[in-house]
Amino acid sequence: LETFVGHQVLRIKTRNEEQLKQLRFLETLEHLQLDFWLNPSAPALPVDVRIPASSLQAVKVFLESQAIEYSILIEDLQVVLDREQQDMVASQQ
Amino acid sequence: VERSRSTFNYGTYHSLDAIYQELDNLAAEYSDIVSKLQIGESYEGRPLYVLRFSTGGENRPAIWLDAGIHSREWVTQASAVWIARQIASDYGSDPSVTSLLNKMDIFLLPVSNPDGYVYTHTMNRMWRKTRSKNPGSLCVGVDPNRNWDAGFGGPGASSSPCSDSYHGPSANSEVEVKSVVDFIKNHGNVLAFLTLHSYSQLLMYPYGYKCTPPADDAELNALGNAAASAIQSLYGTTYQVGSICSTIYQASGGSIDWSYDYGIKYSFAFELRDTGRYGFLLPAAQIIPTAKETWLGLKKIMEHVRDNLY
Repeated sequence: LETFVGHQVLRIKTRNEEQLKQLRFLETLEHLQLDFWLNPSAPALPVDVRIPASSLQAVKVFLESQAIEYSILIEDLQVVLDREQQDMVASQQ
Repeated sequence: VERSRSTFNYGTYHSLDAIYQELDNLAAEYSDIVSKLQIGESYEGRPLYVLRFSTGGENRPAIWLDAGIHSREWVTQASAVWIARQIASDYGSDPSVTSLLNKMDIFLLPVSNPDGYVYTHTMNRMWRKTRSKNPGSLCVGVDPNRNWDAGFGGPGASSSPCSDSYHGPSANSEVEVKSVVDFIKNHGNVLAFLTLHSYSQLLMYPYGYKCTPPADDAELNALGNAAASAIQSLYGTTYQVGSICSTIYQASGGSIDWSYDYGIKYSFAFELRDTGRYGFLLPAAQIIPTAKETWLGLKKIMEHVRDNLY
């Protein structure tokens, strides 16, 4: 089972079309292995993206350099997954 | 041997086998109105099961409802099973469901992408696509909601097999999609096509492959807003209503665009909760609240279809 230790999910808020364009550019960078849960669509709508631990620093630096606002939606994805797994096991028992 | 009442826990997530077992339980427990049909097999050979809710009659007008086409959206499969029991148990006690089923059939596909669902349980919880092999690529799977014959291969779908929104080699290339298309075409009297996704609380109608409003824009918008109000009435969950293109972004090859262009006027896609902090990992404690509020929205649409046969 693939693990997601250190993966974070960021919620990104864009202010204008230019910032959206920057996020769409980020989407094209395959080596970052980003998983967009909510894709960049309109400035009013948030963008949620899962970022592997290895790409976190690069993405955050990029966002900060473009003055794009973000917050951490999920601090460590694996912690949430472990909790989900425990719930399932407990329920089966 | 008399079957005992199901002990299925609707407030937790389950494996595919457990869900399929519960479909059998429902068909046995409510055998007068519920039957299980197999409409095809997935790429890896798993059955695609549909529950048929019917009080009899030949080829009655019908409502189609599916869940879990994106496998990681677990709350949709879980909600679908809860909704299945709700439909069955409401018949004869809830006047709305009773009158609906006296006039129409409901077909419910609780796990549209069983290979993907099993893969999320066994290999990668974040898997979204099918599990079909892509010749010439190491990457596996097609986004089954970019694979329908509706602006196939257009904006908002990727031509890269490694992308999570890969549209596939051709429309209906995914057997999971083709099975639904064939079933609906063979039936010939499906009047509503409803599909459950998660997350972000949206209720959308066509189009996604283009940004022009559908011919029934006003009616669909009014009905969508009525359904959203019904959803909100239970726990205050707010939904945004609109066409796919105006609500999120252009996305081609989607199921409700195909169904609408095929002639199924009442085509809607739900994006269920999360209300903001869990994404696709909605805690199991929220399954039943999600299913309950969704059911209210679905019922609102189903009642409208029942009262506006075309």
